[in-house]
Amino acid sequence: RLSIPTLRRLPLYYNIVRHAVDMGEQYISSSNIADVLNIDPTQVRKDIAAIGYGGKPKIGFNTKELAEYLRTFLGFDKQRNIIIVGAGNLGIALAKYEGFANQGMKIKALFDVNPNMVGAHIAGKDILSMDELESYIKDNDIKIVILTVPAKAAQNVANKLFSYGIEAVWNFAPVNISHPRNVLVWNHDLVASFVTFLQLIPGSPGA
Amino acid sequence: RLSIPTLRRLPLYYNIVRHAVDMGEQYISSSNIADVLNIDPTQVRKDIAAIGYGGKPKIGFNTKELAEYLRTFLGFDKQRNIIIVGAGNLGIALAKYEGFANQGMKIKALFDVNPNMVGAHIAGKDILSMDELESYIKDNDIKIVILTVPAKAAQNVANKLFSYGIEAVWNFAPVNISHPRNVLVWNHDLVASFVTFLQLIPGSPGA
Ligand SMILES: NC(=O)c1ccc[n+]([C@@H]2O[C@H](COP(=O)([O-])OP(=O)(O)OC[C@H]3O[C@@H](n4cnc5c(N)ncnc54)[C@H](O)[C@@H]3O)[C@@H](O)[C@H]2O)c1
Ligand SMILES: NC(=O)c1ccc[n+]([C@@H]2O[C@H](COP(=O)([O-])OP(=O)(O)OC[C@H]3O[C@@H](n4cnc5c(N)ncnc54)[C@H](O)[C@@H]3O)[C@@H](O)[C@H]2O)c1
Repeated sequence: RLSIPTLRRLPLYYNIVRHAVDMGEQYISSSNIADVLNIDPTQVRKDIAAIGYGGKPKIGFNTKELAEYLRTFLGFDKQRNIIIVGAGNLGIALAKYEGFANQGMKIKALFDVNPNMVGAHIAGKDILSMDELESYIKDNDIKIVILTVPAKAAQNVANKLFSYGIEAVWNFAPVNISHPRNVLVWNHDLVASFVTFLQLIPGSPGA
Repeated sequence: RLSIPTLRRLPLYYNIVRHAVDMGEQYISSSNIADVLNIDPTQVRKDIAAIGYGGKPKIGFNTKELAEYLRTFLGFDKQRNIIIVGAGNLGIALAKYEGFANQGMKIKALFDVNPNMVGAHIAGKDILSMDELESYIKDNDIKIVILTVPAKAAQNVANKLFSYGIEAVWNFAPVNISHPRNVLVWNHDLVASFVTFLQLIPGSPGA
């Protein structure tokens, strides 16, 4: 219903408006928000209207109210329990990252096949064995998984996750994971994205 | 000149075609490539034509030739020296990642302000002091930087990098870095992207 570009901007608006609340500012306008992101204020106005929030054109939006509205809309008021499968370099970096908590996301545990990792405790979370994955997912009502296993393991592990009722997988392995229609999978190839970005350097063939 | 969606697909085509070469397949068709990515073969054909490569419709593309063409087009045949600024969890995960080398990218060194990190050696690369940043960039002709410092340091560090002649910055700190027009900056807010993705789960307000 909402476009993907709008959905991309909403979390950014939330951060900006929440920052304004922290700074003690009572009101914020579309132009204020637009300036931070270097976009058109009309786009900001349209997006906020599209999610059903009205503002006073002369004064702007009440920061506390808009922050709260965005927070609820984006589901940050609900705790979402997440697990990380693949406790390697990237998995551990993500596990330590405190930025998830602001958005209502809690990384509950990590999973790995490597017996040297299993049993370790990182950033307040346990690294558990893959044997415990199915029961953990069911006991903790886990719907969302961050997948940071090597490419050759990714599809196999994903297939297990689908069979355990997972609804969304954020996949960092550089393979295109096939999945049932009712599961959301984001194949997020960081390096391919980086390469795309480098194509835009003036002088590159792609630029 | 080329659209961003096309530029996004090209590195993915390269991986697929190179894989076919490794598997000893002599030819590959647009349909073969399209199947892996679950996209329309016509799109693949158009993209490959758009970068100036012709194929034989009946037989398909010669895998070695197309791989070589894509490799050159994407600049993977040129070594691109990259540095990482901010040798924390994410910086170190990226430094250890071997996926960059396939694409002609070499992470040469990391930089940090933390004296406990400076002098360490990770994945064959030194962690150097920020005092050495300017001379290192000039001596090694560094044009591309991966920025993995905390949000509050990001703009300051970026300003230094711009003054040292850096052309492209891949920024992971969750702030929108302002930059001169002739520098390419990608503000890659991983968590905001993840949140956007979660909006698409059936049942979410955004879905
Ligand atoms: N590190 C990066 O910066 C980076 C960047 C882009 C993409 N990636 C991709 O992300 C993934 C993780 O990268 P990394 O650098 O953390 O790799 P890593 O090798 O450090 O970690 C992978 C972990 O997965 C575990 N594992 C292997 N098979 C498993 C299985 N079947 N079930 C559960 N766990 C299993 C391993 O024991 C290991 O701990 C890789 O696919 C990589 O290509 C990483
Ligand atoms: N870790 C993740 O999974 C993750 C995910 C999304 C975004 N990020 C963002 O990426 C950045 C890095 O995350 P992290 O988890 O590695 O953080 P971290 O705190 O582990 O690492 C940051 C590093 O930057 C160094 N640093 C601080 N100020 C500096 C300066 N002025 N110059 C050079 N180095 C400086 C620190 O000493 C530290 O080693 C942060 O902005 C974070 O918000 C991280």
